[in-house]
Amino acid sequence: MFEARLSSTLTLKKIVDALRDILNQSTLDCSDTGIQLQAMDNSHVSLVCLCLRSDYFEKYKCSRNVSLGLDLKSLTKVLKCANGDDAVTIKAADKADKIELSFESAGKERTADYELRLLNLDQEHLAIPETEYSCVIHMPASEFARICRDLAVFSESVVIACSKNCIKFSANGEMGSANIKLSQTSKAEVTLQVDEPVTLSFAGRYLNTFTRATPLSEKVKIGMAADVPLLVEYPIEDYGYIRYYLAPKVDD
Amino acid sequence: QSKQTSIASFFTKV
Repeated sequence: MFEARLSSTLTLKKIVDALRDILNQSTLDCSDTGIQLQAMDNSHVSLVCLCLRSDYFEKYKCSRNVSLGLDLKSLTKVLKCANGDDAVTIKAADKADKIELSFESAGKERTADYELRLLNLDQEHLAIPETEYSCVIHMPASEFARICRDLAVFSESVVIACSKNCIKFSANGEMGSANIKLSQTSKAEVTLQVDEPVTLSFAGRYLNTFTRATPLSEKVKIGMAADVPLLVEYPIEDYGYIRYYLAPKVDD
Repeated sequence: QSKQTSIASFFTKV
């Protein structure tokens, strides 16, 4: 039996919004420690990992590990039926073929129950090694979203170059070029920890998709090292995170 | 010209 309650449906909506442009369907792995999701996009260019610890939830019960295969479009449709400030309870029986979502209004005068059919999805798990990133950048999530959006106008590829003094985002296309540099700020809105300078090239379309997680977090962490995927991490308060990994582009 | 690599090539299957 699995049961998890959140006091606000809005956070669940934000989490699903951060996933649904990259994944159509995915499996939530629920255990007594919390909820995890790991999946590659259809093109196998990026990987997304969601981790929510059990103490993120107002109530959390998971007597046996369950895997819930979900169609994220359908889940979005159900979440649209709820107000952001409704409390939401997700329930699934052992070996269930559906989950139940119950929404309760803030004043408790309205409850609405929905059932969503589960999918049997082939699951492929990848082991993600602990990586020592040569460059770790923290910046406001809204700033990162703005940069990704602005650069997408110029080129499919975005070059990220991180050095001791600054991080530079560049795009170069037929229309022209764009270069955006950020230095570490005294207010620590932007911080750079650089052991070795790194320059890598990435598909801007994916970076833009990752920024769908912006409403979840004030800050974003970016990790870069030579010849490894880019890490873009959005913390979910102190209880978990969404991490996106993006394979670099290499010279042909 | 740059070529997109696959994320699966960086991580091992479990």
